[in-house]
Amino acid sequence: VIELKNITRIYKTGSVSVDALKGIDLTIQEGEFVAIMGSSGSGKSTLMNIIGCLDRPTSGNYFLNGEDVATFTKDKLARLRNQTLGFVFQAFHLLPRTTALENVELPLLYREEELSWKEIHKRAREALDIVGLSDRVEHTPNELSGGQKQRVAVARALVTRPDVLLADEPTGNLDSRTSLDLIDMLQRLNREGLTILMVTHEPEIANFAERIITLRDGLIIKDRQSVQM
Amino acid sequence: VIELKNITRIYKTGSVSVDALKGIDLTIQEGEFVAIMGSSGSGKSTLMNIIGCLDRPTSGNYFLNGEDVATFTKDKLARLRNQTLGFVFQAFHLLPRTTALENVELPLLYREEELSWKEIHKRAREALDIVGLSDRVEHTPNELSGGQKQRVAVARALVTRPDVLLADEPTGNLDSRTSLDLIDMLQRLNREGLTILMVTHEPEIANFAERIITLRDGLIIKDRQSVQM
Ligand SMILES: Nc1ncnc2c1ncn2[C@@H]1O[C@H](COP(=O)(O)OP(=O)(O)OP(=O)(O)O)[C@@H](O)[C@H]1O
Ligand SMILES: Nc1ncnc2c1ncn2[C@@H]1O[C@H](COP(=O)(O)OP(=O)(O)OP(=O)(O)O)[C@@H](O)[C@H]1O
Ligand SMILES: [Mg+2]
Ligand SMILES: [Mg+2]
Repeated sequence: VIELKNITRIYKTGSVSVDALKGIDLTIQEGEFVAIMGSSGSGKSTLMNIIGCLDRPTSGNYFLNGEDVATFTKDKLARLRNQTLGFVFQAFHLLPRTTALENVELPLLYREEELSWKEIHKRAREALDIVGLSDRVEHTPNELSGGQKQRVAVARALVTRPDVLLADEPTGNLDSRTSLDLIDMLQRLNREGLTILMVTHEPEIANFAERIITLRDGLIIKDRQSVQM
Repeated sequence: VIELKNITRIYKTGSVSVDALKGIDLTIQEGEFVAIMGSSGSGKSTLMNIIGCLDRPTSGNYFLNGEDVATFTKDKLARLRNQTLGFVFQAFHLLPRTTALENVELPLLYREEELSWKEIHKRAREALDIVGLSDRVEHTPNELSGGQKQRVAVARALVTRPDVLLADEPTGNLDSRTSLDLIDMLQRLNREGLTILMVTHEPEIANFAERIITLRDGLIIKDRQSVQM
């Protein structure tokens, strides 16, 4: 479903340029559960942003369900990001003066099929419920702990029932118990058909995936089946 | 050096109130290296904010070097936060349009002793060097990876050579290798006299401390010597 061919991404900062991705070839099949690991600065978020259509590569091709993403119109890209892909950002990016419930409802307001308010509230509450936050729905982000904000970001990414979930460090701010509950929930959704790409720096979390890809300095240096727990 | 007596903190959100800390008694001696663990929402950041004089308790007393913090003037609190305490926030809080170097220099500009620009640049560069970011000093936060932003936050907290470092999840966004380098560096600073309180959810990181305190629902439920690695 996702196919990257020789993807590069160079950032230019004034006179300096950073080679964040140096030639990525990657194929992800529908229904896979892939973990992406690698040291800080190795290019993981850059790769996720390109796959999530939030950024364009400097060179190379990205085929999503067989179509070249470079040919997509702005409208098509927006619809894709809203309906096909779910994104959990490393920095969450929640709307500040908005409650957890409203933050999670937001993606549903952009759907082309008109959902009733009753259905929107119901789905958002369910999403917050599965990440253990049913008692925090009225809190705004600055009234939430770091790990609670992170879980709101996960709920928001799942509420539109996407085909592909792109999660950048979804357990970085969570204790072991809460992390395991979350990854357990993701594994269940994967068995029900959700394709998952998850950046993580924790090996125990990565082992819940079926395949582990390791980046170093903008290149894939390892791509293997994980030792399933 | 730090003494908390029956500290409580209640957040009031509209009609709902959250009992974030329910009676914390805690004594930290000079030179200790303490890890604080506990599930998401258990009160760790709230506790750190009170110890760091960024927030006031609802009731109870906080003695810093024998003096009751409730009696301090605004000026004294500001000076304390700038010179005695170093704080690494769970969400980093870097200035957005400012380079890594400038972000790290900032606390030095507020010092009462006038430092020369030469000395300020030198100290900021050293701080960024010990967290492995000497090649990213000119980048602004949106030109840095998640783990690089986290390390800038650590460098900024250390540049004033504080007596006490309060670090809220300092390795949450770092891969294992970079995390171990960082905690190794903190252990070295601790041996040189720095008192450290570090929130972490990773047991391997917590074991680098000498003492591990565990919070649950706003109370300390465990306080023991760690199994030193
Ligand atoms: N301003 C606020 N208003 C209301 N409730 C708040 C506020 N800030 C925090 N809380 C609540 O207080 C509790 C403790 O929050 P705190 O940030 O201390 O948790 P934490 O242990 O640091 O969690 P995490 O590991 O997720 O970072 C949480 O349940 C949170 O929802
Ligand atoms: N806008 C930008 N301009 C210049 N350089 C950038 C920019 N964004 C990222 N970089 C650099 O590109 C490299 C890759 O960044 P990326 O965010 O993909 O790393 P990462 O693997 O996600 O790291 P982490 O684990 O720390 O989150 C880093 O070295 C970073 O400094
Ligand atoms: Mg990243
Ligand atoms: Mg916290």
